[in-house]
Order: sequence, then structure tokens, then C-alpha cells
Amino acid sequence: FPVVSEKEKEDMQLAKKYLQSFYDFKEEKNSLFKTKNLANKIREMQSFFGLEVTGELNPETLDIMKQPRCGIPDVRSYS
Amino acid sequence: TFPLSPRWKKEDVTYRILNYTPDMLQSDVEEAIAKALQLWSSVTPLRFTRLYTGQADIMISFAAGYHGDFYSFDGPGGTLAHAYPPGNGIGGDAHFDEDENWTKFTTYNGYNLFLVAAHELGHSLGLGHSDVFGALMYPIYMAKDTRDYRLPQDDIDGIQALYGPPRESPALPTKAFAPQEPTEMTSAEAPTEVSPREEPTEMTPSKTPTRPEDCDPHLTFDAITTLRGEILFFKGSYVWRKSPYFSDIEHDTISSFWPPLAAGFDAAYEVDRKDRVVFFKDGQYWAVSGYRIEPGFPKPIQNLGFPTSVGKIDAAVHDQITKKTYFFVGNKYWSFNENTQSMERGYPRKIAADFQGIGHTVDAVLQKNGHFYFFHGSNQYEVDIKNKKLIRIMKSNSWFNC
Repeated sequence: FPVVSEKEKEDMQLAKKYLQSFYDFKEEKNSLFKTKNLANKIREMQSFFGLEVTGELNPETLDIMKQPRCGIPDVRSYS
Repeated sequence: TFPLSPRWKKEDVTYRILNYTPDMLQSDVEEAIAKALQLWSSVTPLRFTRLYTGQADIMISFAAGYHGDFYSFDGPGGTLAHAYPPGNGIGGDAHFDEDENWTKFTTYNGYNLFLVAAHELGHSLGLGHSDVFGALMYPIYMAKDTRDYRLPQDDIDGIQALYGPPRESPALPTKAFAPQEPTEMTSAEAPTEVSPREEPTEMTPSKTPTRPEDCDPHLTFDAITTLRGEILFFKGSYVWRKSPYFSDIEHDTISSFWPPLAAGFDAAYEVDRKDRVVFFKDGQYWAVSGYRIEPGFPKPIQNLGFPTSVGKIDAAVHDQITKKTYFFVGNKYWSFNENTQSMERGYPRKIAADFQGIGHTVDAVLQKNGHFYFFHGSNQYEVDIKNKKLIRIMKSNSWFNC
């Protein structure tokens, strides 16, 4: 595998934090399905914003994640 | 809405501003909040009362970082604000990130408090996020001119699903009798204040009247144009969209297509070979291509060759055959050559002199299927383009399958 650049690491951290905040993404450190879970959350987010649903952290998806926004989660229910 | 659709079970909802941002004058913060609430009260039976002490349903505050709930703010950018759905305690409360630069106007170095507050207070009333781009409840901040801001239809549909429409739904007055300026707000719609100081809040409200029914026999239009094969009918801030691809009439607000032009139009026409629609409002005009407003607009209508005595255009239509555009002002009309971009000599002429049977002013003119359709009040007059003769008279809304 190619070495992941610092930029890519930062982007991935940003994406995880974003998905945790707004799409109820829970990182399961010991799960074999870690990547699949993340991709599903990215798909969910891409679908909400009308982006091409790829499940990949492409520049369009990252752009949306970096926009100023409301802090209310898009999917999570309140208790 | 949120899961289980929480909503206030009463129509009188109280709010309190707990503190202020140093970025703005206190009076500007109060005005932004009051205007934001008025957006929602104008389309529902809800009434808002401001409290100065004690517990209000909606507690509004500015805070940075950790501020006592489980959603700490994150410094400049990122999350701007958040609010809780209706409920006891923290329910209904709205928090604004003090690390942002809050502004009264829309600028590129700050966030318009009115826009953000209107969004957050939508949550306070029970609305969740919308995936409709351009809707107020879309979760991403979009800078836009908030003068004469109108609530997008998606947000109206959402809030009315929770609370229903306003108790009194006055029908839109007809164009002939009603100016298009924002209507004065009534006391029933304005947020009221319970204050030991009794200081009135200054507001410049933007009332959102109810859209008339498609088949209302008294329905009139401000302007009509074709756009990429569809026909758009304009009335106030509303658009009726008739597409050859769909049988139903689509209802939209102007703000959902062209947010800066939300206040409505006097006239509109399309030059299809240029993929351009031109809108007129008072003494100005804008050119758009699809959703995009072309740069350099608005321009004064005098740029088209009108004398300064012409303050507004009643109607406009483009003849695709002759490449000429006709502008209607009072009982006269002008002919504009789109090729040379200049007014033709010999104009203005009386409408009645050249268009048989059109002996009055016109609200809107549509060119379709080899005919001109002149709209006047609730009637339309079908005129053959070649010989300019009246063929028949129909109701204005005959396009809506009534």
C-alpha cells in the first residue's frame, strides 16, 4: 500500500469527526467491518446532500464537510 | 421534523435573549431574532412573546466552546450554532457559537445572525434538517442577501405540517390594486414583548402571504415567461411551473430558484436562443441563465432605451420569429431589437392600435404556439402573432388544467 500522506490523514480525521457529529458514526476499533461502516456513513451523507453516492471520501464530499453549518446532527435522534 | 415530531402544544411561545454577542449592537441582535421569529409566525398560527426574566420556552444565548450541554462549540468556522427541538428544560433552546463573527448584513467575513437564527429557531419549533438545497433548514450556511427575505416553500410546508397555516389566510390582492411593497405587519403576526421597559423593537418585516389556489377564478399574475421549454407564472414570491414533461403544476417560490430576486417581478421574457430570461422589477432588470444570475445586474431600464419618465414595465414578451421584444407600459408598447440591442424607431405606440381587442393595460404577456397571450386581471386574450388579431378570451389560469 502507498504511504498515507499527512493531508490524507487530516482529511480522514476530519471526515470521521464530521460523521460522528452528524451521522452517528461510531468507530469500532476491533471490528473487521470498520471501513465498511465508514463507507456506509459517507454514502448516507452523500445521499443527503445530493452528491454522487460513492462511499469514498472524494473532494466534493470533503468540500461539503468543510462548509460552515448547523451543529444539529442530520440523522441522530434526540433523547 | 425530528423523530416523533416534537412540537409546541400551544400557539403562544415565549423566548428570552439571555446574553448578547459583542460583534453586534444589542438592538441589531434583538431585531435579527424578532425578524427570524416573524418568518415562522407569518406562516403558522404561532405567536411569540419575549420575556426578560425567568424561564422562556426558547432560551437564546451566545457561548464559546463547552457551554453546559453535550455539544461543545468548535471555534471559528465549522459548527455555527445549534438548537433543540420543543420540550422541557433545554428543549427549544438555541445556542450560537460566540467564536464566530456575527453580522447584521451578509458579508464574506461574518455570518448573518438573522439567517442563522431563522434556521435555529426552525429547530426550536420542531423542524429537522432539509435536504432541499436553498431551503432555510438546509444544514449548510449559505450567504445571501436577506433584504426582503422570503421563507422557501419547503420550510413553509415543513412548519405547516406541524402547526398548520395561519388562522387568517388573506388572499393575495390583485395586481391592479396592490403595490408589491412588503405589507405592514399586523400586531397578531409581530413578536410581542412582555417587558418592564416596554421598548418597542424596530423591524422591517417581510410578510409571506398565502399562495392563491390554482383554480381560483380571480387569480391574476404579475409576470409570465417561458424558460427552457417550461412556462413560469409569477405572483408575489410564488412561481407556478408548467412543464411539458410533467402533467402536474409544480409550486415553488422565487427564492428557491433565484434567492436575490425573491421579492417578485413586474415583467419577464425569454430569449431562448441566448438561453436568457430577463426579469423586471420597478426600474431595474436582471438577466438569468437557468439558476445563474448574470454578473453586472441589476441594471436600470433606461439602459434599454426607456426615457426616465418610465418607472416600471408592466409586461414583456419576445417574438422568436422577428427577434423583437415588446415592452408594455400603461396603454403603450415599445419594440426592442434584440440583434442591435436598441429600441426601434416609431415607438411607443398604443397597444390597442396594433393588437386588436387589447384595449387596456396588461399584467403579463406570454408567447407560445404561435400566439401571444395577453393577461389582464383574471382573463387572458389569445392573439395571433402574424396578423395580431384577437382569437379568443380565456381565464388566466386556463394553463392549470382547471
